[in-house]
Amino acid sequence: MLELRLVQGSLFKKVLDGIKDLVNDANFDCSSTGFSLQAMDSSHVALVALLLRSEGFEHYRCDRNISMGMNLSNMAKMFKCAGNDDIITIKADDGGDTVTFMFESPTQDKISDFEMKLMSIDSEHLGIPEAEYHAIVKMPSSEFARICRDLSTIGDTVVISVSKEGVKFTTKGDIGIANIVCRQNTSVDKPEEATVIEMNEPVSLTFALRYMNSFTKATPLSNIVTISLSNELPVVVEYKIAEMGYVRFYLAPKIEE
Amino acid sequence: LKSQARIARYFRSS
Repeated sequence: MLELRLVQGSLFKKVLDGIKDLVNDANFDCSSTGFSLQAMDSSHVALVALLLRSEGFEHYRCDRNISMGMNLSNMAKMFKCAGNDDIITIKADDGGDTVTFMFESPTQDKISDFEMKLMSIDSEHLGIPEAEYHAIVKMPSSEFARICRDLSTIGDTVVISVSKEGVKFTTKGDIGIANIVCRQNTSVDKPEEATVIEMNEPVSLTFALRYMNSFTKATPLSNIVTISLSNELPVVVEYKIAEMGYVRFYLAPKIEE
Repeated sequence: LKSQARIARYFRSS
């Protein structure tokens, strides 16, 4: 038996909207630790890892570890029927082939339940090793989204370079070249407006902008995005989910063969 | 010219 109740139901909606463009079908894993997911995009270039810790739920019951295969666009269709202020409960029986989503309005005067068929998904679980990153950039998530969107009108790839100068985003296209440099800026009124750059070693990596733009669909989850870079490692683009966990996107770089 | 690496190059099946 699985029963998860989240008063701030809009979080589920935001999580789904953040990952559904990248991944079609995924196994949601439920254990005493929390509700999690790991999935790759269809071309196996990017990976998404979600964790919603059990402590973040108002009610969390998971009698035994359970993995539920779901189609994310079907799930998103059902979650679209939930109001932004609704309380969302996810229920499933052990060994069952359906999952139930229950939406309660804050005043309890409207209660809906949606039953969705589960699917069997043969997905590969990858071990993500702990790594020391050469550079970690924290910046406003809206600023990062703006940069990715702007650069993708000019080129297909972005070179992200971190040096003493700051973090530089470069693209090239048929019409020309674009460079955007963000310098460390901690003297702002609000911490969520700061750009903070930790650099152990200079780093420069090339990525497909198409994926970066897809990651920025998770922007409503957090005011801040953390970009961790190491030469010859996938970049990690992380959106923290307040008091609950995170959505992390890993993207393999473009490399010289 | 650069080619797109895949995730499996870095992360192994667990």
